[in-house]
Amino acid sequence: HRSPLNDFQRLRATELLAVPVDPPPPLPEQGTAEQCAQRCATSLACRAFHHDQQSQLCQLLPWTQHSPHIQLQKNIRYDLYQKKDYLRDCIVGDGSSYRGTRATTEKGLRCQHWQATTPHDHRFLPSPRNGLEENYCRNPDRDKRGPWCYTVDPNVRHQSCGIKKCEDAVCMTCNGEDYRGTVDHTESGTECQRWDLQHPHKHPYHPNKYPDKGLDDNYCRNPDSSERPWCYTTDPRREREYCHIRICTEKRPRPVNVTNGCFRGKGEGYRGRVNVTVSGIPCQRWDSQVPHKHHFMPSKYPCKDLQENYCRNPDGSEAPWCFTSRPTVRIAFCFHIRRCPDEQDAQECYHGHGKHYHGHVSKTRKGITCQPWAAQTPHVPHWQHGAPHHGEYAVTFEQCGQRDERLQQKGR
Amino acid sequence: IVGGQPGNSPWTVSIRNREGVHFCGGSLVKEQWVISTRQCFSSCNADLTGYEVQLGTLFKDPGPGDPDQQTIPIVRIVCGPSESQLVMLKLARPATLTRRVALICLPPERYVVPAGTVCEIAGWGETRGTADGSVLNVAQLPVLAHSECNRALRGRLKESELCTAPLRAGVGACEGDYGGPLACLTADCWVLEGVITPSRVCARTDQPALFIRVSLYVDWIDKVMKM
Repeated sequence: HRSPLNDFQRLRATELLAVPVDPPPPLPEQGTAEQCAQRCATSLACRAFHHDQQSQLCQLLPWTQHSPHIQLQKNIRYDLYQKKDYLRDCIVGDGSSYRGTRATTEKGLRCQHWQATTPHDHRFLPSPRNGLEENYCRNPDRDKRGPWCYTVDPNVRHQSCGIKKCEDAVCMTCNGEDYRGTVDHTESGTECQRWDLQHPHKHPYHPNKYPDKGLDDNYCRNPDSSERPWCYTTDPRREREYCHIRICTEKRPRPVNVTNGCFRGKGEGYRGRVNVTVSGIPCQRWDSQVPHKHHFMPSKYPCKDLQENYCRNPDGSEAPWCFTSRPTVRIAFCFHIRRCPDEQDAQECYHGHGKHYHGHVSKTRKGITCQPWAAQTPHVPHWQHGAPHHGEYAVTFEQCGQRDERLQQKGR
Repeated sequence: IVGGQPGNSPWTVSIRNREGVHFCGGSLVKEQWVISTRQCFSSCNADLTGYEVQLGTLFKDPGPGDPDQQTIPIVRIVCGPSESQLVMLKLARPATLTRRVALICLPPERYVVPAGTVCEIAGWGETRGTADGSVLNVAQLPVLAHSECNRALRGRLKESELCTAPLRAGVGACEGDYGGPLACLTADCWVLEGVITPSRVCARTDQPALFIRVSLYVDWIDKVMKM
């Protein structure tokens, strides 16, 4: 159930532009993204491929965005898939598969080219399989300290490069909703399923549907405000599992817009004390599992302020909400909390509907320049300034407001 | 809707989030435009990818085979003048008008609904046990004169608000109905005179209910649909 795409990092609507080389890259071939990934994965020379969804053509490439004289370019025709090992700046396991471009040791010494035998002679000769290219850090002998290199310093033969493990390279704050690291295995070591695939596990978290959740490739993420990042696994017997990600000590959680008397946006920063639903039902305490069981334990969500039974928004819902104390009603939104007024530009303001506004703002809220009132282009004003409103309305409607009253009586 | 009964309101739409959960109501004023309330949306630039409107069915969560159901993605939100608390939602494609999907009329600009007019609210929100919460419910409410309502609210009523009188039986909108229509029959057509906005308590029996007065914003609504 492992997809060959699991070895690749996908960049949508992107292509790799290369200066003409000799020999030119292989011609495009027919195939789905997974078939191309299979071919590229088994080819030592292939490091990436373009996939044209429309024509189902793919072109295998011997380079990545980190190769010399290569650049990325937007192109809606292609998706670019690059082997993760060539892109990741962290290591999995002992880093034997690391193919990044780090070329200095942990003490800052520059690495000696693998091709060279001075100042340090050695027996590790470059080959397409062992990836000993340029003077990049590598781990040809599976040293448990991870990738290393011979150094250009005659007094220091070789040294570890100190490349971090992926689970340590990017830490997480709070519950890891904003984690965007590249760990793609669960805490039990099972490989994650890609978010853009529906096998072996069907799931609702399509990357297109959740553009703000970072559901890239098969990396651990937390789209549903679980306790910590997780993923669907490639093991058909185990749907999903948490991942092991280091909790940040150095990085503070992203500050939320804390409000009390009102809520802003989705109310994730609401810290007020409203604790009754709009239909008058008291909220259930967050630290209680009665009458509704749930996983939002205050201790597991330190950043969400799940105090008492106050309306809160720990999972990015539309508005603050709470479990209700009525067994028949599990959850209720707290839309009755006043919404904070939108931040007005300090620029200018108006009263009421702005009938008496005579300021100088001349751009719309989305930055479109206003048309001079005296102009007739591009828009012909369709009303006369200050036209008197008619007292009586000759009310006429067409094609609206009609319904089949018989349906009113008849239930379905 | 508290104190209502199942009914047919073919312009009332269900607005659903990425999980497919109904969270607010709206009204179909053009094949590709729905009016709702700002209170339901996180911002005027919200990315509504994955959000949809559901029309043509009486059921809050219809089965897969519901014959008249239409589900259309929302592609854009346009906020009204900040006082209005209105938003317009542009749909990815026009809704197909059927016997269960119809447009509601917009009122003439600044039209004042005569006091006592019996109007109708509709929604899939909380019923507080007064009706079947799995289907669309409607309820009738009489419009209260602006002056009388202003007195009842001790002068706090805004020009942009419309009131209905409290009923002893406790009838009114509740959570999940917000953004839905207050429709009034005018010249034999149903006209969107109000948009349901959140109140601190549902279906009060001691205070008028407030709605956004649509006739004040008809000019803006027309402009948005034209532009």
